Amino acid sequence: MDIERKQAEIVDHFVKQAAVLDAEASLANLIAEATSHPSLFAFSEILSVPNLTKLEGTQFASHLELLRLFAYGACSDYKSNSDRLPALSADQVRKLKQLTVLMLAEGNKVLPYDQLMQELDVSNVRELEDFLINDCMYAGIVRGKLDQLRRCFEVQFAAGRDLRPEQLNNMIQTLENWLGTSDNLLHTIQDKIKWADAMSEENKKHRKEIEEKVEDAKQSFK
Amino acid sequence: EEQVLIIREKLAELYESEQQWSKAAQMLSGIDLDSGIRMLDETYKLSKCVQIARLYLEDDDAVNAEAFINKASFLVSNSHHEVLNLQYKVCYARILDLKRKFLEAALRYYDISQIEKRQIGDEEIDEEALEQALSAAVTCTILAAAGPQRSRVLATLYKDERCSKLKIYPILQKVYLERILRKPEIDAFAEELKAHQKALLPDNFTVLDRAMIEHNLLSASKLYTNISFEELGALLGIAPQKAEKIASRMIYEDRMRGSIDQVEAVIHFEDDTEELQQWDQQIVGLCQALNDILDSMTSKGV
Amino acid sequence: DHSLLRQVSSLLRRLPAMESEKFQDDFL
Repeated sequence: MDIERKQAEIVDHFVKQAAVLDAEASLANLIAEATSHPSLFAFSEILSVPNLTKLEGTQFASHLELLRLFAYGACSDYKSNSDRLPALSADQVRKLKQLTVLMLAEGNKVLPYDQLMQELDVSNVRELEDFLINDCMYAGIVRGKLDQLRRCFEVQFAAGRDLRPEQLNNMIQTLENWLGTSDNLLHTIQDKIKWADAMSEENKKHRKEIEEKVEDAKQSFK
Repeated sequence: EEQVLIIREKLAELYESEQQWSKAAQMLSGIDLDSGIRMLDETYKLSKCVQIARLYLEDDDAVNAEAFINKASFLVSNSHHEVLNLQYKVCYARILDLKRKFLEAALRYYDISQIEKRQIGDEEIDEEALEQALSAAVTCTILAAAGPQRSRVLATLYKDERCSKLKIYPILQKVYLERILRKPEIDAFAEELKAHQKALLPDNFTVLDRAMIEHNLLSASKLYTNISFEELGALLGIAPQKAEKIASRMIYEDRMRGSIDQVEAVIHFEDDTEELQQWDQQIVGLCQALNDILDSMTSKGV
Repeated sequence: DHSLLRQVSSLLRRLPAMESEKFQDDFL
């Protein structure tokens, strides 16, 4: 939520710019600016601006492709298509790595160092940890703990990335599962409460019977 | 005695005019304030003690200054002289600072920075002086030993709006958020420090070094479940054995929670809360996030 | 609404809340 709040204004700014810019070169520059911005991790709103379709089929089409990659892709996608895409600045490389970490965190709670080093093209643990600390955790896009013994990063929270349409079904399914599990749990709790009440009543009844019997026995003894 | 007193005061004035602070202080300290022959007024005694302490402090002589401030402590509680009381407070804070009792000094500087009156007796209190006191409070807090007590003072300072206007605010923010400080930031902070705040300690670290290493170690404990001595040393910029030693001292002094496995050469950091409590907190966080989403949806008319 | 979808996506990743070994032991 914090991330969304922080980037809402930035998204708004770029969307407004994208809507009014005329020249293709200016739109390409805007894309470069957006993909380099240190506090922006969401690009689907900008992608949705109809004006950007101007870039299709032009010499700047690769910039539009780059924007799509930043919205939905990762470092490995850039590597496999680098010949068709513009060269990245240092800021863009950092951003893409951050987005890659977010994407990996979508799939797993525990991210092995080896996997991270491979995906992020980092050669040593110190460099990886410095990146995760300074550019991910301190940037507020992930929260977690680094475990050197197990050589992994345990993610507690990760900001959401832009969604591809095909991801929606998974999300709905997960939410339905949550709903189902929560309902079942509530029913189970309800049943347990009823059972506890019933046992308590039976206990009281049994106690009363015993007390009456004791009283009767006392009377007959007298 | 009356005549000796007058002579001593005059000589002290002369020494002061020549900026020979310690000599002026020595001259005044020869006045017998506890004389059985003459009855000296309590305010006069207090003013002399404070004056002598201030003179010694001009030469950074905390030892002698403290002796006289301690004498003043007995007199200040009954004093209604606002100017003297303020001077006493400032002296006391500076002595604590010089003696490297940074947390106590910070609290006193902070107290001074919160003075509301702009005129006390004949003395005008300008905003710059209050800002200096606040800045001194922040500096001392950052230099204080990392741990729960310092965290509380940091929180107070961070939440004080006035601090956001200080030049030193960026580092205060990082220290409060328990973030690792890097060399350029530490060097920039070092430029604002006084000589005694950068003094060399017996273990060959400076006062600043030690404060920064301990802070970074505590920051690392928030980021790592465990870390090898070697990596910790690399992170802190010191030898692994020194990193282990500092960590063990902090754990022993209860300023950091953890354990050391010397066989594996690893430090295990422990959270203040148990695993199940952390789990609870995660679920609370999830519920809050869910609430935020529902609020967003409502505000957007979904 | 892209922003809402991203928030929901982030929310869904929050469970399971913890997966460390120590937590599994304590939870059991």
